[in-house]
Amino acid sequence: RSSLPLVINTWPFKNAASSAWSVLQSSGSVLDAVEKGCARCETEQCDGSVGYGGSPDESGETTLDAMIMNGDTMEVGAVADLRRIKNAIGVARAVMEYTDHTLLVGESASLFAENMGFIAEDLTTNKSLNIFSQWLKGNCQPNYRKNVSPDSSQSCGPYRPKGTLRRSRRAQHANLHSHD
Amino acid sequence: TIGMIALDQHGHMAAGTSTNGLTHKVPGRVGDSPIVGAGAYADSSAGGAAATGDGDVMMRFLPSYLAVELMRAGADPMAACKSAISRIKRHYSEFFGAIICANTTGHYGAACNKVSGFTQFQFMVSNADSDAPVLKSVDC
Repeated sequence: RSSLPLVINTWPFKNAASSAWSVLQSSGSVLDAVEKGCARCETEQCDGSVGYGGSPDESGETTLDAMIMNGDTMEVGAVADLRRIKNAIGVARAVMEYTDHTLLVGESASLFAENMGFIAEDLTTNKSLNIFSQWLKGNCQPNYRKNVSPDSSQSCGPYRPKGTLRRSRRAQHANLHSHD
Repeated sequence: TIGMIALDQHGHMAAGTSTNGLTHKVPGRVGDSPIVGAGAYADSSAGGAAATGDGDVMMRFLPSYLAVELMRAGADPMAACKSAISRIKRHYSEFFGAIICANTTGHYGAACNKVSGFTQFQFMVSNADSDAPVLKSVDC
């Protein structure tokens, strides 16, 4: 048996589901529900895989990806490799509502967000800094490099392409604590 | 990563995702979450889906789009989710990933790929059956 309305979300992020459900219960739109629900996770840094202060890249920076899609009109707004702006799904919605584009990326997406009134701020926290410094101390393991020298399974970069390409079995780094 | 699908009593549907991606990624790397049809997809006339996991692999198979198109063709959400996972598994048997699916009548399902350390996938559901969100899980 099923019943409408419905909110369903990945992982046990209960507060996100509650936020979205409250929007629907007060006759808000499904777009508002998805935006509020995902934004709740951005604010609460759900399990460290959403929002600021998580998943630092090789240079220690946290960057964000988000999208929102309207199932009635098939309109989409998305941002990727967003820097210095915390509310990624809010920026994705701004892409949908204030441009004719679908996806904006990187530094230019951050400038668009600032133009649209989003606050620019550092996405680094003590926690992400600590993750990064431990990683550096551990010879930058794991990493997503291959066919480079120095050997990326032993040491940090900078890396240069190795002459001979070896088809390596894909390393499995994604897990419960680091995933998309 | 959070992926979410919302469906109101009038049949309007939306989907969305938000993530900070893989830890220690190469700067500039983007995962599946913001890619339409990969991280999420919604068509109010067919259904919605949202995926999570190793985005570098998953995005190549557009799992959310595939699941919605299977529901459009009549598959129930659980079957659509399972097909989307098995399509990836055929090429990457050890990939880390999961997907949630919902059709236009509010039925929903989820599926995941069983790998060591990941044998069960948890997700949240809110609907008229229970005002408070309910924790659900599927075995991978």
